[in-house]
Amino acid sequence: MMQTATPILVIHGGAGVIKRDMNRAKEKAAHAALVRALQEGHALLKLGRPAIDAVMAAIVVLEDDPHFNAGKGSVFTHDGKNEMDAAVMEGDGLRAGAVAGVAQVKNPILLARAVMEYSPHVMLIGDGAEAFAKERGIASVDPSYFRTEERWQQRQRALKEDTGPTEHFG
Amino acid sequence: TVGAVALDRRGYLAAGTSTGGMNDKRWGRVGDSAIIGAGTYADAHCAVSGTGWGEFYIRAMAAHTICMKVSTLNESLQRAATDVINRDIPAMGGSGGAIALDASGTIAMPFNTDGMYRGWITADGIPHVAIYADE
Repeated sequence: MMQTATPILVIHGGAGVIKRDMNRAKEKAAHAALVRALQEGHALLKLGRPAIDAVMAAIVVLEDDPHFNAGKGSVFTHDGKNEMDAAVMEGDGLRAGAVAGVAQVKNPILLARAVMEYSPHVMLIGDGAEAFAKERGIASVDPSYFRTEERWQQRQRALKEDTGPTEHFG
Repeated sequence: TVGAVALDRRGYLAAGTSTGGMNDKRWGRVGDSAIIGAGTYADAHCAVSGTGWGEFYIRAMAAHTICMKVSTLNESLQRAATDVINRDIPAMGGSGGAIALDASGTIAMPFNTDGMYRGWITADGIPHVAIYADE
């Protein structure tokens, strides 16, 4: 396909119960992160870079921001850990990569791309995914990096309510 | 959950999704985000990233179904995305949203929750962000 399309980037930071009386500072911070993600991704598209690069750039911004349930700011498991999943796919060629249950990879989306580009597989999970991240030089962090007090308190409330895991979704 | 879909100058699409999953999850649960075709999918005509109750997105193969409707059934992106996210998934008992983009630059952002953090940027380079349903 050789054409000149108008570069477009669309992002989301999660859907669910978002209350209008949300703390204004929190709303402002989330808004700013979304704008930053759009700008960083779109800047790459304007340079003629492939769509996958823009997707990566935007998601990394959101993974690094504690206001979203991904990367830093991820919710906690029942056992008090952060376990993250990510996936990428390119429309041309249908290449795809995914990771699940990673706990030390700073930006799981970068690892998903590495799985797509440097492994013969589509999905790696858990320890195997972490080992592949080390092999590829993907940045890892101490699991405490992902913790935020707000997410911890959400988990504590869920434990108290004891309604079962299927009623708590991120 | 966070996600992005993009269309580049060559007319190629891509999609990505990243998540911390479900609060209080157990037993090594994996949701839709990492499942190609459920929470994330892209082909030559369409790209989708989902956010919501993952088990339902997996059962509906939500992202792939949206793209299949666009690519194979020639449905509009808006109709395909809305039907899957706001009709099929709620009919199963699920909820959530998605962002979708087609190769002609059409954007769809359906959701059936109180809100969805979302944003888009097109040719003018001006970032647009919305959170609540009526924005």
